[in-house]
Amino acid sequence: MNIFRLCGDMTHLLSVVVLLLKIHTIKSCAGISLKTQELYALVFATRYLDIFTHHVSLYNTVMKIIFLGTSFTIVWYMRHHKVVRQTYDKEQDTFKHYMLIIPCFALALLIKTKFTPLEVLWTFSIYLEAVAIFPQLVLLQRTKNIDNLTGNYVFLLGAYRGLYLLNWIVRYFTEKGYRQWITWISGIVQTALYADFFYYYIKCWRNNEKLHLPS
Amino acid sequence: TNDADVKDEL
Repeated sequence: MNIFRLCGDMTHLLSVVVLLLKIHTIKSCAGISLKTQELYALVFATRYLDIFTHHVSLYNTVMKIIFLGTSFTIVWYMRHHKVVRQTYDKEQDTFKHYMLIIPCFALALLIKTKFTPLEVLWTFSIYLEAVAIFPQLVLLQRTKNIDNLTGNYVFLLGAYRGLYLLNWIVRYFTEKGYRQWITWISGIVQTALYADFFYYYIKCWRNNEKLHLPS
Repeated sequence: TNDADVKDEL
């Protein structure tokens, strides 16, 4: 495991910590898309089906359990916690799940490496993760005052994807025969979705302004 | 190595 992979995972973990901090400590999920969080829960649930059958390392197993547990915890908070659920911007978070789930599943049936249930679901999860941030980006654009925790949460998620790209470049040059086209192309698409957000995040940060996206 | 074998990432 190279430094970029480790930093990527830690950034991903930190993004979850930031989001949980907002939800659990401040008791607010304002500006957070439940649609995106539900899609992430679905991503982890379909990708980590191999958790007990395909052991890579203790590190991987522990991280998988953390991501599964936290993603469902976040969804639970936003849907059921009596205080948190009242801060959810339901009217603004209008993106439809099926508009992302159905095309991703169709694509997973068409483009995958093996036609087995586990393999198709794993591929589906890769495609779905690439676009799962979409409802969140739409919601951010509609939000007038994006608070720091929400802005930082999305920034950390984007940074995690960028670091994974660097990790793949290192692996390509250091591991003989290493290639994974489905993951790479999905990863590039996923990182590209953050480009616009990054541009405004850095611009506002440099100007010492509160983060706002043009509508 | 093919795509199916690389499942060591999260």
